[in-house]
Amino acid sequence: LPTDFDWRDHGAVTAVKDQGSCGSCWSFSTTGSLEGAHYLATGELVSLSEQQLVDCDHECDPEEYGSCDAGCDGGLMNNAFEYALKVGGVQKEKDYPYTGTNGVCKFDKSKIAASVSNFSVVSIDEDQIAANLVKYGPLAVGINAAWMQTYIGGVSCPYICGKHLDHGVLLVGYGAAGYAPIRLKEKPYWIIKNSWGENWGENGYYKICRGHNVCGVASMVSTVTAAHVTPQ
Amino acid sequence: STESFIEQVSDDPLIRQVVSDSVEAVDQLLHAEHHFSLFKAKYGKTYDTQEEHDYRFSVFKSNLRRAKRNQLLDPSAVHGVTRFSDLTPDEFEKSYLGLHKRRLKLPVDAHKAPDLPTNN
Repeated sequence: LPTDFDWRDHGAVTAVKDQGSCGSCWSFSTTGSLEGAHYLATGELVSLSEQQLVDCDHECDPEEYGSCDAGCDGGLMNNAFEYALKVGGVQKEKDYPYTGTNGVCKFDKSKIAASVSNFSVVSIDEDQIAANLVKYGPLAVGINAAWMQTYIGGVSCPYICGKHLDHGVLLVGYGAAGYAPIRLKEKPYWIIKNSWGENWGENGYYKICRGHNVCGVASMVSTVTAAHVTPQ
Repeated sequence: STESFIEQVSDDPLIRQVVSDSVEAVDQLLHAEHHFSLFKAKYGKTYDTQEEHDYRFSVFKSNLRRAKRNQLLDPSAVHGVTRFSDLTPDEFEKSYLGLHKRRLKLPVDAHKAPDLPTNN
């Protein structure tokens, strides 16, 4: 495994987006992972539509009544991958732009830009997460966002952080050691793309220390593999 | 435990300048008002009524204290005023998070990724 790795350096990550005041983080985590997988499968980096997932994906976990994707009221990346598998794929952002509110589904099957061929769940082992990241592209992860409301930069490594997950983000890379601006402390860290715009965190990104499932970051990790789609 | 932890961490042994509480309180208020003005300008924040403005300022002061506490408990990061500093933690969670919080269960098509070699 390389000591440092960042999919942004390999052209597999689109620009930072902004979910606005809508609980649709799960859809950004899903599209970010599929954008990376599609890039690895086709060499084409294309921004995919979160609004299609917000409006159209109401996939439920068949084993748990009531745990369905619900647009601005929350969802789960694995349910969203399941939805994308079933309907054939996801449209481009520009064909189905983001509004940040729950709307009527306007999915157009003829405009599918990327398709899911399968998705997997990675074990809590952080070396396995790094290996899957390098092999399959950016990963959809859940995290506890308690410390993110006041985060400005550096490597976050709170002494106390719950592991119940309440936010969906995208794991795009990792670093061997990060110096925090205030204190010179070396911390190996994950590089996380968030969906709160570029003027939050480090240009829209969050760094959290690696190795102890801090804030639950290693406990809900999914990889997705994209199918080759003949461009429409 | 968090509170007692903060007392330990923030009760530093250095001799502090002794000022009367009221002077310090005024100073802190001026400090908070200055930060709030910068915050409103930077993020283009406006509030419909004076009541709403005063309420948001009180939330902002509370978040300043939270950022200070977070800095103590998360020293390798930088914490401070962000675009969410006029939101209560509940408002922030409702509006900007959105992961269904429930027992981790997986849809029928999900399967466990095979272990990959991680050395060499």
